[in-house]
Parts: sequence; C-alpha cells; structure tokens
Amino acid sequence: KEVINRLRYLEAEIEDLELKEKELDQQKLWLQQSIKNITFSYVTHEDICNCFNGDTLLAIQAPCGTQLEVPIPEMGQNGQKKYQINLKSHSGPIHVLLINRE
Amino acid sequence: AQECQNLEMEKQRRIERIKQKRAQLQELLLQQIAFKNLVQRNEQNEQQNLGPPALNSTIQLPFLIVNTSKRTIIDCSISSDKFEYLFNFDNTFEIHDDIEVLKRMGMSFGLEAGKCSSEDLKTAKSLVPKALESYVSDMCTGSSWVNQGLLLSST
Amino acid sequence: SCLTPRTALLYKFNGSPSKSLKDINNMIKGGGQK
Repeated sequence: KEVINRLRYLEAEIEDLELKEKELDQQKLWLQQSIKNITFSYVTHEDICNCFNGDTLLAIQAPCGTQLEVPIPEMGQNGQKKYQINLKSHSGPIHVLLINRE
Repeated sequence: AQECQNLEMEKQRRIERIKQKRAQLQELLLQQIAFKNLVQRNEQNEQQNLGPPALNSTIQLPFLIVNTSKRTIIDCSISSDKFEYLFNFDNTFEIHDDIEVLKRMGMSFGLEAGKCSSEDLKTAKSLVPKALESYVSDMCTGSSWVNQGLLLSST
Repeated sequence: SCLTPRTALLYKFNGSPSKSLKDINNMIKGGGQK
C-alpha cells in the first residue's frame, strides 16, 4: 500500500514538473522574441572604455554566422607565445574599430 | 517498487532539466533588463543633450570587444573585401560580448551577482512582464523555487 | 592551414552562447590549456 501511495505521489509530482517545464519553454520563447524587438541600442566609446580600465580595445561588428576562431596558443620560434584571432564571414563585411581612451 | 524507482529517476532528470532551463531564462531576463535599461538611459541622455551623440562616438549592438594590455602589439591582416581578418597578438587578450559590457556598465543592476538594492530591484521588475517578476526577485536573493519547492518536500 | 576543434576554440556571431567566449578566455589565460 505504501509503495502504491508513493507511486501516485511521484506521478503527480512528475505531472507538475512537466507543466513547469512547458511554462519555462514558453517564457523563454517569449523573452527571446522580446529581446529581438529591442533594436537600435547603442553604447558610447566612453561606456566601453570605462569597463576595461585602460586596455586597448577592438570592437567587432559582424554579420550573423560569422566565425571567430582562436587557435590554442603555440610557442613561436622566438620562444614567445603567439595568440591569434581569425574572423571569417560568408555574408558581409566585418567592421573592426580600435578604441582606447586617447 | 521498480516503477517507483524509475519514476524517481525520471523526476530527478526533469528537475535537472528544469534547473538548466531556469538558468537560461534568468540569463535572458538579465539581457532583457540590461537592453531596456540601456534604451531608457540613452533616451534620458538624448533629452539632456538635446539630441543623439555623434555617430562616430557610439557603437551599435550587437558587438564583441577584444581587450588586451596597452603594451600588446597587435598585427592585423584584412582581406580586401573585409570578409576575413587575422589578428596576431604578442600578449594575452580577452573577448567579451555586448551583454558582458552592459553588465559591467551596471545596466542589469548587479542582478547577475545577486547584489541589487531594493530600489534597483523595483526598477528591474518594471522592465519585465509581471509573470516573470518572481524570477527577478529570486535572482536578487539567489534562491530558487527548486530548493524551496518539490525537492525538499520529496526528501 | 585548416584548424580542427582540438586546435582552436570557435565562436559564432549570434549563434554561440556567452559561455563559448568564457571558455576561450579561460584557455588563453591558462596559457593554452584547453
């Protein structure tokens, strides 16, 4: 009898979880659409400089689907590690802007 | 009893899946709050400055930021059609997306770190639909209904 | 040269989550330990 009660209880719990999961899926879709609708947002160069105290900054704007590859750094001939970023777009030009406070 | 055991495992699987989906939803909520807060901030600045900022002083979202030390030497090769870029750095760098920049600007009121004043929490909630406000409160207190809800009762 | 996932970490604009960038940053910070 105890096991049967437990069974009924678990079935009810799983039904609750299923409803909760469906609700989360719907809310996620709604939020994704809502975020897409927020367009033409911009930040200023100063905003960005304030976030990365004194670094040299490259701002990259690229079409959807553009690939960014970062090879695992290898030791160069001169004993120094080489760090690389490779950008490849198949649908439009990529815009890169150098930003620093000066 | 075997069926019970199977249902227990099914329940745990679902709870794990819900936890992940809940985390994804909270990340999306952070984005929504940050974007809407940015739009409001820009509108207020434009009203104060009687117009939008100069085009060459702003960057449209979405974008990525590569940041590296000021001393780093960057060598850049660009294809003629600008479809391909190759950067060589002689030092380490970091790459961040625009959401990370907005978080650093405070556009998500520190919700991602669970540090949010009651005033900011109120403003943040006003930027999301009423049905999702409870998630925002949970982010602020760092709690989640799974800890409070079924898991505890079933143990 | 053709790069394979084991020799490079990849990110796709409007296609990869922010976590992919965190993985890249951790790899670079770790001196190339993937």
